[in-house]
Amino acid sequence: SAFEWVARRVVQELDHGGDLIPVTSLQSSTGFKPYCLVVRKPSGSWFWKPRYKHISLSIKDILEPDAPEPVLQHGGPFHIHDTVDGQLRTSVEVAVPGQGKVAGGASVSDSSSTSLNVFSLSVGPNTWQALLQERHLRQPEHRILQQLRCRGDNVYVVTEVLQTQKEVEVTRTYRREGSGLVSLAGAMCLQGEGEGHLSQKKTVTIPSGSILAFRVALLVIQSDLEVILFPDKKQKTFQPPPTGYRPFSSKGSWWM
Amino acid sequence: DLSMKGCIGNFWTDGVPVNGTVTEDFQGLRAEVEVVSKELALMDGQLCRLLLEGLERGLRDQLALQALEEALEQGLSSGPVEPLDGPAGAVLDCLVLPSRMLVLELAVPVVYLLGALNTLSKAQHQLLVEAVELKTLSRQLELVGSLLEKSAPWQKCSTLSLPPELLKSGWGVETPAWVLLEECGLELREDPPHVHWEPQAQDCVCALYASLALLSELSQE
Repeated sequence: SAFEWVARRVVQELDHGGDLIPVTSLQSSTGFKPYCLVVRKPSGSWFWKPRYKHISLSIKDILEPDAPEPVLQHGGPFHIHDTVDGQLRTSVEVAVPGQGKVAGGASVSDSSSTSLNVFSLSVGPNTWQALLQERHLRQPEHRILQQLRCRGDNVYVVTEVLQTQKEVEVTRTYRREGSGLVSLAGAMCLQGEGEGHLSQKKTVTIPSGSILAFRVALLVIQSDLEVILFPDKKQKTFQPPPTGYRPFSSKGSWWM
Repeated sequence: DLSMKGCIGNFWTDGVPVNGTVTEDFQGLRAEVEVVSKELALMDGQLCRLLLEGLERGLRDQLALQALEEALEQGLSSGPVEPLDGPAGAVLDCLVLPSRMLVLELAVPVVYLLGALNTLSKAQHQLLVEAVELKTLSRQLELVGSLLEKSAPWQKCSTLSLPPELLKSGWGVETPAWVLLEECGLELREDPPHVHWEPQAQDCVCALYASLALLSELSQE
């Protein structure tokens, strides 16, 4: 989709090779706000990654509600400018105010020019420490957490997001004789397109404040709550059941 | 390892976990898909038809598809499954015993297929339904397989030309093959037919290949 394309492009420019996760649909974008809880759907394949799914719960829903709301740190805005020359995209530039360009583009074309402003919102490491010292797990445990505990699913909390600063209209334009082109048209941007070559257009409007990408930390829920910013593969949200307990069909056993 | 990967791995080499030997290339993907495909091939013809009909209806309703995947995953980890309405219910009913326990031999391959389908977009779902109806799955499968084979190593960008013999059903912005690949995030060119491979498209193209292969297996007469 056009939205997913934009999200991927932004992640590629701002966090290439990092652990920011692009949001795949505009519809689910609001579910990935800071402090929201998400689960990672297991993948049945070695060839496609597990997907994150929001569960309509925030960390505030599982903690005792008697502390002031912690603030978020703002970063950016980052200005992403994408230039298209009518055949293939030729350059992408990312500029951070006060720091100049952080990634350079090469050529400039007058056929199509695109622009997008995003900023980051993140929970500082000290905020986590303070939050977890002052607030404790709500009892009884939330029903959704109970279900996830039964399934042994890991639960993650969103710690950072990239959001659009202004509404942006994204148009994917296809030329009969050429490659697919993407252009963004926001309040601050110019858009120029050739005439007479277009055969198909798809447009989506991304509202301001839409989340394009997010970063997560693992929650470990025992007697208290821990937020693990850099989890290792062995760490789990819920303690495994005692030895000897076997849920219906440990799946591997059937195959064996 | 109770994940699906563990299941497939164990089954793949007759009980020997395969985790150490998976290669992240087209041969590895094809081998993984063949394991699941063989399981589907053992199913009764009428059951295959019922499953395919249910999945076709599910592909028109993304929420149903997700609900079905959710229910099957829950059933695989914690026992009896609750009945579902609509297309999800129709597929689920093919996979449970009267006690509402899942028949694992049936449920595991279907969960794998649903995982692949749920990685794809709504537009791709619609095109898969059309491909089932028009019996063009194998043609699309051949094209996507060829692309995955040629684009190795997947971690690097590359530009690939597409062989004309795989484009007999047409190649252009409105053709199904174009849209199926374009929705994966690949940049395409019409004349001459080219695909610009992006490493980020790997997950989606692999899921598309698996979906085409397994729907094709279910469609076998």
